[in-house]
Amino acid sequence: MAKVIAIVSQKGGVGKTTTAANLSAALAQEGQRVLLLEADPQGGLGRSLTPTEGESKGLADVLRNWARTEEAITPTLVDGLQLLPAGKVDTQLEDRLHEMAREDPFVLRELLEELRDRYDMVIIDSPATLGHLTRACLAAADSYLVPIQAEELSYRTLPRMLEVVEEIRETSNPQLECEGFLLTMVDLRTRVARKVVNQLYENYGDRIMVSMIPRTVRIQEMTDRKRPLVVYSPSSKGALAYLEVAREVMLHGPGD
Amino acid sequence: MAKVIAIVSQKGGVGKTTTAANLSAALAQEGQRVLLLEADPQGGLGRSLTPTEGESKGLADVLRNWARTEEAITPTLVDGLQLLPAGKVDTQLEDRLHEMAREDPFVLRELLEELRDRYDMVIIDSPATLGHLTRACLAAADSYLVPIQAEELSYRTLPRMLEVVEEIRETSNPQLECEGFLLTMVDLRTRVARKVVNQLYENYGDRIMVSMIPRTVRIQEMTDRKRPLVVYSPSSKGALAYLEVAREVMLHGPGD
Ligand SMILES: Nc1ncnc2c1ncn2[C@@H]1O[C@H](COP(=O)(O)OP(=O)(O)OP(=O)(O)O)[C@@H](O)[C@H]1O
Ligand SMILES: Nc1ncnc2c1ncn2[C@@H]1O[C@H](COP(=O)(O)OP(=O)(O)OP(=O)(O)O)[C@@H](O)[C@H]1O
Ligand SMILES: [Mg+2]
Ligand SMILES: [Mg+2]
Repeated sequence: MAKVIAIVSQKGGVGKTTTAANLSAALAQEGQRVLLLEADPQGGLGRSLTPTEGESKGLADVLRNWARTEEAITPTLVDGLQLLPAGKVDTQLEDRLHEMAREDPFVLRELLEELRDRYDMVIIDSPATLGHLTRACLAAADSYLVPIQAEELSYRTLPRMLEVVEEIRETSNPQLECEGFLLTMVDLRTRVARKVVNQLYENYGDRIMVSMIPRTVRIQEMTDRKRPLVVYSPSSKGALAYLEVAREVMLHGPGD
Repeated sequence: MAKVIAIVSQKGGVGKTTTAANLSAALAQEGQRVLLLEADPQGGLGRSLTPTEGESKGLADVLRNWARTEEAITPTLVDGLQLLPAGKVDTQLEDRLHEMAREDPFVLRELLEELRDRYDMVIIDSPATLGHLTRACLAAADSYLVPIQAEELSYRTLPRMLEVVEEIRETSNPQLECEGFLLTMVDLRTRVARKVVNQLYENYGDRIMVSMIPRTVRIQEMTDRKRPLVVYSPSSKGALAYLEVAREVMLHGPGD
């Protein structure tokens, strides 16, 4: 039974997609069979990790019954890592996806039911909102991981996120646990960053993951290289940090 | 007649909110009467620029006819700059806002009609999607300004954005012009950044604004200081860059 982890934050640009790609690749390097699910229609994972530039079938096609799940799942350049991309999505289709998630909050959970015995881990990249699609990701997950930058605008989104998690726990997924808050793009040389990190530990100490991801520009080469940093530069500080996150996740243990 | 500029990008974390706050404050410093409209329910402007921590009335109340526009508009610590915050928004209300914008794409345009003679400039901060709320911002605007980071994931969102702009031009706002693409968080010391900047100039040369905003951590103190960088540190390199953007915008000329 695969463990399902949803990478969530309503704050834009905090590193959800980067974390989803590098964490899943690091888990694959540790011998896990991993599926990476791109539930963010604007995500960029399909473009970054496969040569087909988003032309192939994806989640949007599977949910409309225009493709079977197996047709939409594609290998990546990382051994042990497969990707179910969002697929080609225009505005109408994006609306349709949000509509489907509103009508059936379990739409992603049901999709993953048939796949859970083929993988050890499923990592879901979600959009930068707390709307129906993100809630469907939380309803499908065993745990949620929140990337957070050490700055004020990102920190202040946490209470709202935790409210929504509580709602999901009450309405659709009582087992949903916190995988942790992952500090990303960390640069502690600044006063602002140190202040926010203090606030984080004071208010959420028990949820903050041990590993932190340093700010490192090399991580942005993923789209060019068609593979995440942990693959093209495995001994870089960013890659080692994501490897630590993978080990921390594996220590937390499997799904139920 | 105020000129209305929508700050848009479906990519998260590229600096929409930071640009909206600093550009409007810089325009106010140049003697313009400015209204800053927070059309992003998760924006953070209300929290950052006013002492009331989002308790006061906002756009959400005005659109539901629970408050008159004047009640929701609040002064800021910047002379000449007033703010119409999003207001206190939970998930139901956020859905409701998206619904309203779907039912009436001109909902924001109508709201601004009654205000345009009181201001010289209206700056709109929009959410990180291309959904109905962002389209309502584009329908209400004279021009759109796209903050863009010099990195691949942000660059690749441009074609899709320009498609949506064309749709809006055809369906609801033929006058909509491009104010420009503004490079933010720029650090040209990296190969990736220089590569993306080359691609940007090759493919969109005529739309790129002359001013660029350097990466500068001091800009992140806005929420603590309750005012944007251009006010608390006017001679810093980030502030001077936003002052240049304000001057460039004023040179482009007023709305019609
Ligand atoms: N540790 C890091 N160091 C430097 N840059 C990083 C790091 N992690 C992510 N980035 C860069 O920051 C930008 C935002 O990251 P990413 O796109 O993963 O965030 P996101 O939360 O998925 O954004 P969105 O809200 O648009 O979905 C990207 O350009 C990415 O390459
Ligand atoms: N020039 C800059 N230098 C350094 N940091 C910056 C700069 N501009 C913005 N930031 C920081 O980057 C983060 C993202 O900026 P901001 O929140 O303005 O982006 P956004 O596009 O509005 O995000 P969202 O998609 O969540 O609405 C913030 O923490 C902000 O303080
Ligand atoms: Mg993303
Ligand atoms: Mg914003």
